[in-house]
Amino acid sequence: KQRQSTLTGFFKLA
Amino acid sequence: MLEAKFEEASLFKRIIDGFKDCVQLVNFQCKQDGIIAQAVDDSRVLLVSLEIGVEAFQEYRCDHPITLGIDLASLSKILRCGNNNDTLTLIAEDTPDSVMLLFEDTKKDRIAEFNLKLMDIDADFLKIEELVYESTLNLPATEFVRVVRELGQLSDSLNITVTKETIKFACDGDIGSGTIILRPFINMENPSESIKLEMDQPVELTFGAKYLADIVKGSALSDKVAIRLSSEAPALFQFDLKAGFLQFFLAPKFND
Repeated sequence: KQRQSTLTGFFKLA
Repeated sequence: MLEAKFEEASLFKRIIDGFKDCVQLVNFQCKQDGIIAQAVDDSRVLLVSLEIGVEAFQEYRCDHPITLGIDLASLSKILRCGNNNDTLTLIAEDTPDSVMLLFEDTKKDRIAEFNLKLMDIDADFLKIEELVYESTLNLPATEFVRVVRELGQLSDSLNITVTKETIKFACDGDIGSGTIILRPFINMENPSESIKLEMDQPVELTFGAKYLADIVKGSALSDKVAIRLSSEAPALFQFDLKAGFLQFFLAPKFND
């Protein structure tokens, strides 16, 4: 089963 | 005051068409050295970063930094007006409520003027650090579009594996599975048809097919795409303009 990661954590998203 | 004139409206149309389907509200930051924009999609999986350098314009003037908060759906409506080979000038005051789009045909017989109301968009601008990538691919944009379209029919995930001599795209879905293998080669007569691969480390990553389907729309801007990959990090898909670029940063899927 795969989980979609987000950019949060890689980039400082507001 | 901003006055930014594209020799052909089609360039700005293609830029906007390249990312309007994945983000809607975007701050365009206009400065002396050109226009930049950045936006993250609602799911925070995809980040779009645009840079249009001064050289992309026939004429460009921006005395003070100006932010244009634009709803791309509204902008697209206006961009559908005017012909592709009209010149298009963006005009805005220093603290604007609206931006004017001025289409002029080459004979200056038809002049069309539209005002687009601006929005106050609350979004921070990210300083994107230069990430270290383990592999960089350069593909003809048409090849990238084809791979994403063909494999995207079978599954909602697309796996990319890069080894020393091959780039493998694979998917495995309910109706079946598919694999497309590309090998690097150089086309001397038509360099943009070449496939290049620089690999420091083999990489294997999986991405959501629906995001890739959005990213391939950037292919209207360039006949080549650069894909930079690192394990467990967002990938970078870049389409170069004559002056500037459209970049997509896409977070991968991970095995649980």
